[in-house]
Amino acid sequence: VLKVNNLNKSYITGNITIQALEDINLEIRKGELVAIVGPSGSGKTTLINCLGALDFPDAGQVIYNVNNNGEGHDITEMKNQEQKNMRLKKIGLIFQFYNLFPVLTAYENVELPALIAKIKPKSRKNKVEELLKLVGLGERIEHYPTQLSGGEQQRVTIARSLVNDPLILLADEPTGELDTETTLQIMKIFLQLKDNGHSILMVTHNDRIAQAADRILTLTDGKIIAERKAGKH
Amino acid sequence: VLKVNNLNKSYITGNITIQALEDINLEIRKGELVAIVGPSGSGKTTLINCLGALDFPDAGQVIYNVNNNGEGHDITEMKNQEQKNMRLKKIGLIFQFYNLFPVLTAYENVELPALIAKIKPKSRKNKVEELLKLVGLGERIEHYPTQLSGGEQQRVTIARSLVNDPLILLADEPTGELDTETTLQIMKIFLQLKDNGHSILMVTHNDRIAQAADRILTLTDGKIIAERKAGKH
Ligand SMILES: Nc1ncnc2c1ncn2[C@@H]1O[C@H](COP(=O)(O)OP(=O)(O)OP(=O)(O)O)[C@@H](O)[C@H]1O
Ligand SMILES: Nc1ncnc2c1ncn2[C@@H]1O[C@H](COP(=O)(O)OP(=O)(O)OP(=O)(O)O)[C@@H](O)[C@H]1O
Ligand SMILES: [Mg+2]
Ligand SMILES: [Mg+2]
Repeated sequence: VLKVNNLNKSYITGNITIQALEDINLEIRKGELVAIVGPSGSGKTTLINCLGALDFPDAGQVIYNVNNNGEGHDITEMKNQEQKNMRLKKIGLIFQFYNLFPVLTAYENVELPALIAKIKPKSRKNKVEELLKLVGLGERIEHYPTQLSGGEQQRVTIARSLVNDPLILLADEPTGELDTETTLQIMKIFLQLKDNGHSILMVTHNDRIAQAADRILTLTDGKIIAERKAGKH
Repeated sequence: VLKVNNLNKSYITGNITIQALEDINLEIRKGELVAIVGPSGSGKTTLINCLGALDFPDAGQVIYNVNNNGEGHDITEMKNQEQKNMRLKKIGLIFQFYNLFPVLTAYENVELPALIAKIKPKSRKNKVEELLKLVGLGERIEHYPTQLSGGEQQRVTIARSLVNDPLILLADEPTGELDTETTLQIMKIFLQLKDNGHSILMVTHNDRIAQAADRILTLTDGKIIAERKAGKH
């Protein structure tokens, strides 16, 4: 589903160069849940941004839909419109911050990607309501983000990332604002997606969540320094 | 240091009324570290906002500096300028989101409350540099928030909340973006503050952090439903 080759990314601020990612190689298979862990500043958000074509690596390839011959669509080679199309229909995104439009209600925020993808009104409505109910926010659909708690905003974001049934979900700290119980509810949703053949790449600081993944990649100072199979859940 | 009597707060959205806080009573003593835990949407942020005079309760009192006769300064009765003064010099604040000014560097963000409090330039510089070093960001002082990772932004926020040596720190999820190791470093800082006679009221989803507190208050549906003494650390 996703293959990353020799990804490198640095930021230059004044005369300081920060090597945010160095020689990253990884692959995600269909139906796999992979956790990325690592200290603050280790490059996790930078990695997610490069994989979602929101930031551009200095070098390397990010290939989606890899077939048996090792060929697929390298997102770093796509035009802007093609990348947007990938993000709209194939990749679900959950950012670490600033996910929701403050001027749209919870319902409208979740609906927006489906609207852009030209999903018919009736199917859109059913999907949006089903997802908001799934994350426990059926009673809050008319609220604006400023009228929602931190965890409620995060749950609206999770619902929105799933509205177009993406083949892979890239999630940066999807449960960072949630209490233990709500986190477990969200993990159930993710495991269900996985059983339905979707893939998930998830950054997390929560060791318990990382344990629910099939594999855990540890990032430190921009490099993957370890990979281990997690215990069964 | 802080006494809260019968605090009530509701939000009215259209024709829905949400009782975010109901009959909250609590007190914090000098040198005490109190954790507030509870599910998403239970009222934790609303409580912190009322205690910091950033939101106004429908009823109840929020009294600081309570003396032996039970008298002190009720922040709900203060004029705007007095409240601002309290927040500048007596109360340190860490919000769940949007803490930093994007147009100021890490250094300038931490310095701002000291600048407003008219601290002399030399003492300001020493304090700001000392605090940024304490949170592990000595190398990032010229960076803007958009050039910092989520956890780095959170650490700048923690440094800023301490710059005017507040008698009480109100922190809403201060380590929500941090990995385990960085979280432990921050908790060491908080325990040090506590030993120096400062008080801390901290919202957290992290049970391990809650265990480091002197007391844990559990909030559910706007009410404090439990209070327990935490284990020793
Ligand atoms: N401005 C607002 N208008 C309407 N309702 C609000 C507003 N702010 C908060 N609420 C509601 O009040 C309740 C408490 O919100 P609060 O932000 O205090 O929860 P919280 O405990 O901090 O949750 P979380 O752990 O998710 O951050 C929630 O149900 C929320 O939807
Ligand atoms: N736009 C930018 N300009 C300059 N440096 C940046 C920029 N964005 C990130 N960095 C730096 O790159 C490094 C990696 O940042 P990144 O946001 O990927 O870390 P992270 O692993 O997500 O951290 P956290 O767990 O704190 O969210 C950090 O040292 C950060 O300061
Ligand atoms: Mg990050
Ligand atoms: Mg909150």
